[in-house]
Amino acid sequence: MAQKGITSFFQAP
Amino acid sequence: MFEGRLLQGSLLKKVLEAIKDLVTDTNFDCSETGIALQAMDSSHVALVSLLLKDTGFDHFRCDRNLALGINLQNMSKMLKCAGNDDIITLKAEDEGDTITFMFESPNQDKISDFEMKLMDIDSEHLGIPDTDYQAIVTMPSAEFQRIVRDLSSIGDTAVIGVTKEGISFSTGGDIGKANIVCRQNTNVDKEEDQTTVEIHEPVSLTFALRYLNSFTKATALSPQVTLSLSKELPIVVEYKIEKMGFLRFYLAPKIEE
Repeated sequence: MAQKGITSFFQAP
Repeated sequence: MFEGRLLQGSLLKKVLEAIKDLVTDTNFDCSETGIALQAMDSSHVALVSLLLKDTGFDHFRCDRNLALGINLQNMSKMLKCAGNDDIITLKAEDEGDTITFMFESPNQDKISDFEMKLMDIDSEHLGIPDTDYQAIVTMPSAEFQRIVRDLSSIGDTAVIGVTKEGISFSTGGDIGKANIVCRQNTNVDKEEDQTTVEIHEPVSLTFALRYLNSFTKATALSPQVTLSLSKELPIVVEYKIEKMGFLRFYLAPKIEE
């Protein structure tokens, strides 16, 4: 399984 | 200038113990409504969000918004010098490059001032969308800590599943497998011993136990922890801080390749 990064769920401003 | 006096100084000590190993440097964003912090761990897998509302302080003043750049290991070293019953006051000038921690013993016979250097930190805040989670479980925080610690000795990842019956934690490794189910339990004497499940749809997600384990360093902040889950979204592990706000951890799931 691959670990997703948190930034792929929450947007930068 | 900024000044916040916290009667229950141990709360701040506990917050630092909970996040100092996950996040290295971060801004404490001070405004007239309180202190907020948002930071990712170095591998950008987890996110920490802290809110300490002004109303939770005995005295709170913030003339203009300040981002106080802080190395958490250093702040932790300073706060370890405060007694558990001490009142802690944070102070910073608008244009200054230091923060002062003042510790007052409960009977006012010892006053200590510690001044710590601030740092410039470029931080961009991520927008966390409002989400209607498919499952929200509130359970004793010590129980969650125990489960995560126990499973960590067997495997590296845990599958967390929620159905209307309860929440399950499963792992597997070289030595074997483990599965723990906590049923909804609202018939206990103390409210803090309850496990409650609020569910719209059953959900099952896989997470790295190393991070969950790290989050449970916040256990001392609250007798209960709330886990919010939705398909293919980060889990939210929330510890409410009495009268002040919350400490939340977001952890990205592991996904089938």
